[in-house]
Amino acid sequence: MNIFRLSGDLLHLASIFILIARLHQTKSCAGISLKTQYLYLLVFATRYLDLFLGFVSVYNTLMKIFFLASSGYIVYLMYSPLKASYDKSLDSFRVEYIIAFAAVVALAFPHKYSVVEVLWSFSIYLESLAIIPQLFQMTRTGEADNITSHYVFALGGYRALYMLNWFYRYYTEDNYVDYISWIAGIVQTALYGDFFYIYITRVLKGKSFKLP
Amino acid sequence: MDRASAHDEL
Repeated sequence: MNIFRLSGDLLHLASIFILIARLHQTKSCAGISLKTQYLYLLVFATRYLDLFLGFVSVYNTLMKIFFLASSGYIVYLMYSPLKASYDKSLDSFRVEYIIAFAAVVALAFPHKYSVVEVLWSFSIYLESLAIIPQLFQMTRTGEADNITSHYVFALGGYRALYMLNWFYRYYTEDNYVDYISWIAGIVQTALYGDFFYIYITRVLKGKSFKLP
Repeated sequence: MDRASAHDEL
């Protein structure tokens, strides 16, 4: 564990709390992509199968359980109590392409050919692309409320911190490298590029998230 | 260390 990874994990945790608070406060899921939330649930379900296979640390186990439970809860909220506020026509990105792409890359380049390893690779590639429906919806409508942009910023920030973590691990842990995590992580962070720019130039200056 | 089984990150 290092400070970058811990900060990244905590920011990831914060992003989920921000989203749940937003859903509870506004009693609406307008502006939030259900498809992105479904993808995160699928990401955690396929990656954290290893909860049953091995033990890393209490921290690791508790975080995994939290991510699984919270993503299930968010999907439940959007699917059931808040369903009336969900506008399907705005959430129109075809996620089939993302899932198929992640599956093909996972099958082509896993660390090892076993069910758990291929699913792990799938979850890493899927996570790197899972934000696309959310960003797509924000681009389509051209705006987002502030708390939604804080949510997306926290998610992007978590990934940026993980990249610093990998640099740190490379130098401190005998050239540690996990190329799948690295490639997917770089792609994932890059996807947030435009968003970060608008967030910093507008939202942090007290304006709303609006595309020019 | 077997990199493939070292998934210690979240």
